[in-house]
Amino acid sequence: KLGKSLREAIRKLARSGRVDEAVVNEVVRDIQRALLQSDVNVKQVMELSKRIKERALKEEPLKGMTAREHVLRVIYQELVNLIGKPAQIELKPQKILMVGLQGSGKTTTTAKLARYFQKRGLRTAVICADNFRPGAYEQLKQLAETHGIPFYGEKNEKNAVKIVKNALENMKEYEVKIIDTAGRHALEEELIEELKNINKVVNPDHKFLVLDAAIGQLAKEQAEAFHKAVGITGIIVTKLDGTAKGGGALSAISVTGAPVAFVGTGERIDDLERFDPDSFISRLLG
Amino acid sequence: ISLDDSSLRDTLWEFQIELMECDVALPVAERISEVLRERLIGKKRKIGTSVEEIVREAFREIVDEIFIHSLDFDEFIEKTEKPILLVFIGVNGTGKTTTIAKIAKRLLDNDYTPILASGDTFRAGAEEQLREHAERLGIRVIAHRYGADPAAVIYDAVAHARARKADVVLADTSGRMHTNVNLMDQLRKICRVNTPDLVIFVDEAIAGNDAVERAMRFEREVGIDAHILTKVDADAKGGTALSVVYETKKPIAFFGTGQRYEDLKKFSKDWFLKQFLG
Ligand SMILES: Nc1nc2c(ncn2[C@@H]2O[C@H](COP(=O)(O)OP(=O)(O)OP(=O)(O)O)[C@@H](O)[C@H]2O)c(=O)[nH]1
Ligand SMILES: Nc1nc2c(ncn2[C@@H]2O[C@H](COP(=O)(O)OP(=O)(O)OP(=O)(O)O)[C@@H](O)[C@H]2O)c(=O)[nH]1
Ligand SMILES: [Mg+2]
Ligand SMILES: [Mg+2]
Repeated sequence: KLGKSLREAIRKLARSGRVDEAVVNEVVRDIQRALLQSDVNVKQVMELSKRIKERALKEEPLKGMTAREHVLRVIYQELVNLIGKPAQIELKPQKILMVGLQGSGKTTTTAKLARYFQKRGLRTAVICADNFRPGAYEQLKQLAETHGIPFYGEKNEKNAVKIVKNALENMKEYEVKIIDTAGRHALEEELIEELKNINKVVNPDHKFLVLDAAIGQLAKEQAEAFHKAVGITGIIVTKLDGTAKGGGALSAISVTGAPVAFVGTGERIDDLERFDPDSFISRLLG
Repeated sequence: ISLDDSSLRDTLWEFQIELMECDVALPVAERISEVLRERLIGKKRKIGTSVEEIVREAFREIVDEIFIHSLDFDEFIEKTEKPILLVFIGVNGTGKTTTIAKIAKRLLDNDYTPILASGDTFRAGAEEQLREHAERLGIRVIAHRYGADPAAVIYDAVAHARARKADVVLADTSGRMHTNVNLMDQLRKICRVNTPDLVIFVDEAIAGNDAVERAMRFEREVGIDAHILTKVDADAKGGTALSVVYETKKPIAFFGTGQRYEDLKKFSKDWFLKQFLG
């Protein structure tokens, strides 16, 4: 389950036989390059490298462990600590608010998530609170209709907060209600304000940050803005069917304290998987 | 004072970190750092100028060289035989459809007649999204039914443009991952059947290292003539633009700087330098 650069790095260690500083430096440098290319936050990579190096050199390998196993274990542990456990998905009545940057995959994921709950026996509805993007109402409505998911939206309402108020009134019979919002970023003050108002009216049980796996160094500041605005309780990393590694998710996890709940692996309704830290790490280490 | 390896090493490492924090892809940042070292080692430094200043100045020259590839979009439209076909491609959600609408507006403002080809026959709401833009701008859309062959829709749009003496066909395509063989085949067919005047690769300025991977894959597998980088207004640091042009050697036609029709900025080296290197 190890990525190629990690295997290469560990091979160098294996040849040396003992935990020698020069070789550890080389291994850490390989890991560093892999993480940077996977879009992990630069400062975070540097801090992680420092910790891995210190632990690799100062800690005693466990009884019976070779030098290479020891360093491998340290790297793996440090990454697991950063990434944390996958989110617990409770199969019970709840309101979920979907937020994130423009084009990150919120609308598509809203439909996928609704299907996920529906398949597990919960009466689920989706709500379109995006009254800004051309065709947003039609997009979610079509996805919902194609897959037999109840839908609420108001095509010409100028006030998104009003839409969600009416939605909650009209969709009371549904156990799980998932609210799709318009894309927005940290510098769009009015849109962030609108999101806070939507959040107040809905009072959701979950606020999921939908993050594109390809996002670069901006992941940290964007995740911070969404967390400050509504308090993120879960992260969904989309488009992992491409070649992006999703390193930005590590920034999102560390600034929100929220776990990753799902990953998006395609455009179809079933292309939603529960987050698996091990496969995520191995992909990260390329 | 002559610049030696030890005085350069720390500064170049710090500078490389700065580049990566601005979304310059790792291999590009490393290469830039190497080139800086090659050019600066042994160079004379005046008393009073810091090593940092010298590195920044040398970097400005490198940026100049990287952005040597240019495309004057307005001139291209003026000089090319009509109807012109522009095909917009890229991975999912990068801003293709919105960018098409912005360019249509720009063409209208310059007294050209654009028509839109609804080449995304797959995604929910794709046609409605394009139609809404067309309605707002007062321009025509050519679309077939859901699931139709995009190559045929675009072909139809060009025939239509020819008959109606329209100037430019802006062809939208569905977002697709370069890892999807069938969709990349479909894209090749679109280009083979329709021989576009420009194939424009639309990606986000907020994408990280993967921006280089996907630009290179699309360039290798389909061929691209120019880049458009969107979502610059999301506080993008600009490294993506540098990385992508460094690798593909294709010009950036525009930056997308917001969601309104006017949020389309023609590429200029000075604007880039001011925007991203302050
Ligand atoms: N390949 C792939 N495409 C995805 C995935 N998730 C979403 N998409 C696609 O990404 C594009 C953008 O998805 P949307 O759901 O419209 O994104 P959004 O966040 O709602 O966009 P805005 O509402 O404009 O902010 C669409 O083409 C989706 O089909 C994924 O996991 N893999
Ligand atoms: N902030 C900002 N948002 C943008 C920009 N360009 C596009 N967007 C937004 O990004 C989202 C996706 O734009 P689309 O035009 O649907 O992207 P697309 O590439 O056609 O998406 P698919 O067809 O699903 O692959 C929308 O919410 C747009 O308004 C930009 O320059 N800045
Ligand atoms: Mg949406
Ligand atoms: Mg589109």
